[in-house]
Amino acid sequence: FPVAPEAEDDGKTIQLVESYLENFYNLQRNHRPHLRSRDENPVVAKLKEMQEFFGLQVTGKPDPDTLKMMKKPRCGVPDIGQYM
Amino acid sequence: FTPGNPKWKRNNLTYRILNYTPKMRQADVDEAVRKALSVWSNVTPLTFQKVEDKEADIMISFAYRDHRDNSPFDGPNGQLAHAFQPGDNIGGDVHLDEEEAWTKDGRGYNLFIVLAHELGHSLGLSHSDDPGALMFPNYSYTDPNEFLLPQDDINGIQAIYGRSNAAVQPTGPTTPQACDPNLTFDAITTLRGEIFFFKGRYMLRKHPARAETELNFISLFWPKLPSGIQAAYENVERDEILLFKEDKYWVVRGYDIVPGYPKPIYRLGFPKTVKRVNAAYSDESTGKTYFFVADRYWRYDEKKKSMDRGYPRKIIADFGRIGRVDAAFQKDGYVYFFHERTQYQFDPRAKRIVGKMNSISWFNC
Repeated sequence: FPVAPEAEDDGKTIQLVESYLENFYNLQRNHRPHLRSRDENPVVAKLKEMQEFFGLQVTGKPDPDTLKMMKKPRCGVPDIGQYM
Repeated sequence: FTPGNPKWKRNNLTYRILNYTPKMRQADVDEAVRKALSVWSNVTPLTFQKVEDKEADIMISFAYRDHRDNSPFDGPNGQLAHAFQPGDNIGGDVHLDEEEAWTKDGRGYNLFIVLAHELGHSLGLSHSDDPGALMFPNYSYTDPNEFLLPQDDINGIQAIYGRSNAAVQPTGPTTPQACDPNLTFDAITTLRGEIFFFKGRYMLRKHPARAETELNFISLFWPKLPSGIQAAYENVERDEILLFKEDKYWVVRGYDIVPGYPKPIYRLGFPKTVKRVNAAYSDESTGKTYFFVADRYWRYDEKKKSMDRGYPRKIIADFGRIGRVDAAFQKDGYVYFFHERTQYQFDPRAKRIVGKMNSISWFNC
């Protein structure tokens, strides 16, 4: 899991990032990448999508600015897709 | 827009408040709902009628954790509420997390602001990436009495339901863009090595060590301050900034407004003929603060806490052709005067203008 060197390296960060991306950016819960898959790691791809939406630097990593944004109180409707 | 462009087939919609939070008076909840609905009815042909004891298009309720809609709430903070796009049954419904500290002011989470946002979803809007938009996903407080629906949200909802039937079409504030060449400022001050540029209800914050500029609502730092700050300066010695609007001024230390403020500007020694201050800056090395009003300026002695004698004087007499001053600040020995889209760099030692730039030169555009 790509972790920015300055980010906290504990389970809480990973859990925050994954639940945020599952709740609001349609990250599939079984998002384990296939070992031989050429595709970008789905978490990295979703992180970039979230960073782009919020006007953050698109690093694909949970850098401090991205984590700070994820901790802000917000609406429960996803930022992409439908809400039915 | 929500994918599939869901919308109500009728303009005359109904709503019902299913339950109330014990944290607010019922009348205040009713008022918050009514006001939130009017945010959208004011700019579209939509109307909302309150119903009791029967199914409504928009059912509003406070819910706790798992409330059987596949989207459980997460306790205090985090997710505050959610709403469903137009449609039958749960379509259009608004659910508010009962565990949030709902209020009608700047404490906790303002119910009106959150409801207005969720009702945008109930009407078919999705989230906007404009940080100043009501439909931006993150919560941000705005004084409900000062609330104006931003243009980004007006554009969105009118693209779905059409324009308002009002003779005069409503318009809303736009979000300042740091690299907009037409950007002008209401006030500017330094603060602990950073520079804060005030514009409407926003402030652009520039840290010398960071390339990008941060945009925030003034209310994020100081919820009790009004928008539209007109002048500001930093008293470095006291680690305070002073902010001016109309005939009042506030003293702020860190996140706190010093008790007893706002006070009338006349306490500083202005005559009653002065109704507002356009700009101000303070010279840390001399302890003198300069206030600019129309084509004149006053000089205030921070130690004596009184205006110096012999003022006001004409700006042009001592600062040259800088015109009216919208905003000013001092940094590294130079004073920067902002007038519309132009910025003048003034050298107080040489007593002359030594540079002329665009107003946005600080933002690395």
